[in-house]
Amino acid sequence: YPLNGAAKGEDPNVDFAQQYLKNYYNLGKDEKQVYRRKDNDPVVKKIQEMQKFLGLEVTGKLDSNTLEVIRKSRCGLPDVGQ
Amino acid sequence: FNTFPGTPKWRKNDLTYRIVNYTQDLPRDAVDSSIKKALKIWEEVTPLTFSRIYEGEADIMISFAVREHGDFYPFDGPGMSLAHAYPPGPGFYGDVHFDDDEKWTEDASGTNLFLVAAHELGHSLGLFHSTDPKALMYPLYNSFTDLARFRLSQDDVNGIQFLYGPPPASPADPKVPTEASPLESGTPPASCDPALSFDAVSTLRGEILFFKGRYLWRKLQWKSKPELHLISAFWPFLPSDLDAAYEVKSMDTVFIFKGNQFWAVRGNDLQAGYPRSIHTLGFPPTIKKIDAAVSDKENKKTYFFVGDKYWRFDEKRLSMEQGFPRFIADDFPGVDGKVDAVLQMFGFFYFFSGSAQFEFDPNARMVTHIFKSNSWLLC
Repeated sequence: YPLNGAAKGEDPNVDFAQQYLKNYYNLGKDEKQVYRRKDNDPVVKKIQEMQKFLGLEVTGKLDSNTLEVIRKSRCGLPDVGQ
Repeated sequence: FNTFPGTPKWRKNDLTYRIVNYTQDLPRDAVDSSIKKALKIWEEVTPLTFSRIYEGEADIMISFAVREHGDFYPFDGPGMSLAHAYPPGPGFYGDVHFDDDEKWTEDASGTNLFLVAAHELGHSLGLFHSTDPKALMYPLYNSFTDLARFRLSQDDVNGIQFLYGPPPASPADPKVPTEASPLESGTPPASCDPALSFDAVSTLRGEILFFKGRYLWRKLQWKSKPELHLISAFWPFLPSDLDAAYEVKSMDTVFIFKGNQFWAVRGNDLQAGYPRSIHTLGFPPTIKKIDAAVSDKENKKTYFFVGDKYWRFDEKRLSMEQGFPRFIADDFPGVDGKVDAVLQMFGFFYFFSGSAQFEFDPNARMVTHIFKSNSWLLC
């Protein structure tokens, strides 16, 4: 894995985004929480699902636009059903 | 718009609500009027009515709370999660909780109580989040909403009228929206329309699903009347206007096709690695979409119908068989016209073509009956 970041404790944006995906997009407990920025990474897929739902450009990355949107106030209900 | 999985809705039109406690941010009468105004916007486009009660259990119990407040969905302090609500049903279902760590206001200087209440009450009535950024039911709070001229979006109206229909039309009360009724744009299909045709048909764990546009009918073995749902209520990731669907029972999986893609779902869950291209199944590049498909659980073969031909896929070897495509008319004599959908039931194949349905006996190799396509919907 890339040494930058992963070794020295997570990027706070990644932590925040993962909590957001858990709260609103059913990011599972069992899914690897390491954000490896690879297309088959479940976190990347959840980021893409969230970007699609909220009408953002689907990049699968925590780009500035995505980070801005997930810090906005919102309804506490999830966006996908279980 | 989206409804909750299983499409819960109130089975009555006259609902009660109760404001259980108050925030310190606003005078009580400001809270009362904000809630009343929020209820009114839903009342104006449905047959629903809301009566306030002051004690006991109302259908919609409205309260303010902070952090952990007894429902395993703790609030998170100022900002982020503003409120939440539960879909229709008994007890805490239908209830609305506001996070009292927000600064609740009657204007846009803080978090506008009317706007959030209107959104949450949409959940209490059965609407889930919408992907339409203009919709009230879009999950993010829009502090720039013009509160003076607030109106539901067409998406909101389509959603709530999918659940409860339009308000009763009466000349004295022009509640009926002036422009064409939103149902025209998002009208659910009529099960007893004699011209009804289907996009796709599939079994699913003993049930039968009939797909049409954005909707599906769900035929349960123990229930005579089929249920109408939005496809997105079960599979939010699926498109509408599907081409084909079939179940491979041995895999407990339903495969769903649209254009040159197909999805594999088990229950509500999309299987990893999907959607895939249909060409991974072995179709030649000239095939851009399929019309219908059915998987024969007896011989473990899946039949794909495209135009006047069909292919056969071996579910054991997981590959398309040699010697195909063949003409449908050669092996299924009597099945006329483009095939919209196919269902295997009771040892027969049921071919849906427009409003006609051909019952085909594979042993006798002949059509034994012709029905209306919607005969399964018990019109």
